[in-house]
Amino acid sequence: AHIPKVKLLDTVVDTFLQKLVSAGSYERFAKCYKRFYKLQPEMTRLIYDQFITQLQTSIREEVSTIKEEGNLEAVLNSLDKIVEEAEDRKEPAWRPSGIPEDDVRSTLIPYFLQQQSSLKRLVQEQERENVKLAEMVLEGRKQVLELQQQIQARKQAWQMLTQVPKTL
Amino acid sequence: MSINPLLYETQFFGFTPQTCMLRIYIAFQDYLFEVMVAVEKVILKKASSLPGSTLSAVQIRGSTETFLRFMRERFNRLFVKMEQVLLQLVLNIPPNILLPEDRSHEKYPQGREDFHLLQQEVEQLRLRYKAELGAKHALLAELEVQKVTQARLKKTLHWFDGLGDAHGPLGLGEMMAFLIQHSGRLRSITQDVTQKSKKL
Amino acid sequence: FDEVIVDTATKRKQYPRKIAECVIKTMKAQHE
Repeated sequence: AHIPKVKLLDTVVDTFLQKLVSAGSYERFAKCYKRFYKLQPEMTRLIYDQFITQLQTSIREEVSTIKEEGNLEAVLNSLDKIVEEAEDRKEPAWRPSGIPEDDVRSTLIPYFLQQQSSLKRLVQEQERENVKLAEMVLEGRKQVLELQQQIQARKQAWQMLTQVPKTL
Repeated sequence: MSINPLLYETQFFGFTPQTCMLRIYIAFQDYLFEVMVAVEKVILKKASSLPGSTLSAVQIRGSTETFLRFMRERFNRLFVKMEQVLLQLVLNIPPNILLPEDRSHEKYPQGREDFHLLQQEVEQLRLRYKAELGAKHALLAELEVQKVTQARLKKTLHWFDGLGDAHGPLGLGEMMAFLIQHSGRLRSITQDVTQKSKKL
Repeated sequence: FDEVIVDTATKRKQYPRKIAECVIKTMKAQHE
């Protein structure tokens, strides 16, 4: 089950503190400060309790400071989300190879693919347009030819006309 | 021992997990020392205020050091365990996880060759597109020229037609037909006359 | 060592996007 990493962090620190406190037990403390303990057992207890409370408070405050500094809560929550999204993935994921030019390539591929498809589309559109233009050009050439032929015919007619008086 | 730099974790967190743990270790340890100093001060103060107390500062310092030595030993042992757990479960990117900025590696695992082929294809497409654009401009230019040419030819034709109309109602075409038709007859009469005169 | 790791990891995080932005700009310029 996914325990949120922030909760895990707090739990681990609490466990650490508990174990540290149980290691530094009151008995141990009184034993080390034996002379003072004999003189002032109640005071020793008071001082020990104060010691433990202060230690726990300081350490917990420190953890909160570190969380704030590194924006750890938000970062760990976002990591939880990333982990959750990849739940169905079992095989090891890609990792940087250590060769930047190899690694950056995959980042660029989507853009090259995008350019490839847009260029393909542009080329096809332009080809279609050029086919139409080519047809128009051929048609135009035909018309020019016809006009030239008509003029040629007229010219010949005139030439013949000018021949007629001579022939007559 | 090879150090695992935890590079991928660092890429995500922006700091190395080891630094984070070191930061926690130093902070915790400092607090332990600080609190111990405070404890020793209080005990010293209390002891010196006790009437007839023979407890010296050196003795109290000795007690402090004994307790602190013990606490530090336990602290270090516990911290190693905590560090392992935090590095494994909290400050860790599981092996099956790909960070968002690396998502493209999941979709495009292409190798060097594929990439170059793709680049070449894009370049070829670019050249083809340029060629098509060139062809388009050439075709449009020719259409432009054709327009001018056709206008000029039509003008010439119109001029010819105008000529026909200028000489009477007959159009050039009819006149031509008339002349051609009669000049043929005229020519055959002429030949006829020539032959007969030879005979005579 | 720590700084080198952080520096390398930071580049790995940021540079691909920056490079992609440059490539996109180049492509756009070529296209125009």
